[in-house]
Amino acid sequence: EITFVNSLVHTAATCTENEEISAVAQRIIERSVNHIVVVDDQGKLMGIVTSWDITRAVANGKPKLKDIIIRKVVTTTPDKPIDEVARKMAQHHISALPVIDHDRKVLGIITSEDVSKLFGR
Amino acid sequence: EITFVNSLVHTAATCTENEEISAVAQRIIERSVNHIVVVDDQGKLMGIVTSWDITRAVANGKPKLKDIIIRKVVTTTPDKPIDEVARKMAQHHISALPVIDHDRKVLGIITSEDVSKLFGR
Ligand SMILES: C[S@@+](CC[C@H](N)C(=O)[O-])C[C@H]1O[C@@H](n2cnc3c(N)ncnc32)[C@H](O)[C@@H]1O
Ligand SMILES: C[S@@+](CC[C@H](N)C(=O)[O-])C[C@H]1O[C@@H](n2cnc3c(N)ncnc32)[C@H](O)[C@@H]1O
Repeated sequence: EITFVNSLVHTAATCTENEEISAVAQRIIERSVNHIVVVDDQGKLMGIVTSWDITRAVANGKPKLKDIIIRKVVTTTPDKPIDEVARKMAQHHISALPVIDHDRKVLGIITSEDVSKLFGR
Repeated sequence: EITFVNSLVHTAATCTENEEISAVAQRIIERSVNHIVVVDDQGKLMGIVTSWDITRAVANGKPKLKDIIIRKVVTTTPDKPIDEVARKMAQHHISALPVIDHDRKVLGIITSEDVSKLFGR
């Protein structure tokens, strides 16, 4: 029985690119997540910012959110099987994939924690 | 065929509790990890600090490493099966377990990324 992205995807915590780093940090803590998906006012994918990127800002002293947003985002779609998601995250050494539709609208997110949980079932 | 912790465990990035937050942030970036295991001068487990904790310091403005170290650490040992690791991380909503021996000496770490990779094999 194959598991597909649409059975594991959940709501992504998002922000817009004109927010402050401190506001994005607050959201990471309040939502207890590591990944914030950057969207435009129509909910389309603009980038990703993680607790790792905020840690890099602490290490290197970057003052603005726009300086730390990752624009080239690795993504997936709801129809993909979980083994493809696992390989994609492993290849890019990342721990989450935003889930998008054909217009790059953000439908949700899937993380290595979600995939790892499948082993505990 | 059951996978055990000893086949997935890898070297943990570590720090001691008297280091600066900025040094720990640098190590997270240099090692490209999210988890730093806090050890004493004999390599025994003292706590854990993650990119999430550094993000919380950014959100709440905590100046010292000792203020952000998590002391009550959820751990595992090399002999445990992977499904137990996956359940333990899911139960505590965390993405890594330091691997320790019976003297609480740190042998390494296993993350949800390591477990997730098994699905891509
Ligand atoms: C290379 S990983 C290294 C640490 C760890 N493997 C992790 O995923 O957090 C950290 C970087 O990956 C980026 N990243 C995370 N998910 C991403 C995605 N889906 N597409 C592109 N970059 C992503 C983050 O923004 C951050 O700059
Ligand atoms: C509750 S999780 C929430 C975000 C996300 N699930 C993650 O693991 O990063 C973040 C907190 O878990 C803590 N943590 C991570 N691994 C831990 C472990 N093995 N034992 C105890 N706390 C841990 C971190 O220090 C941090 O304070």
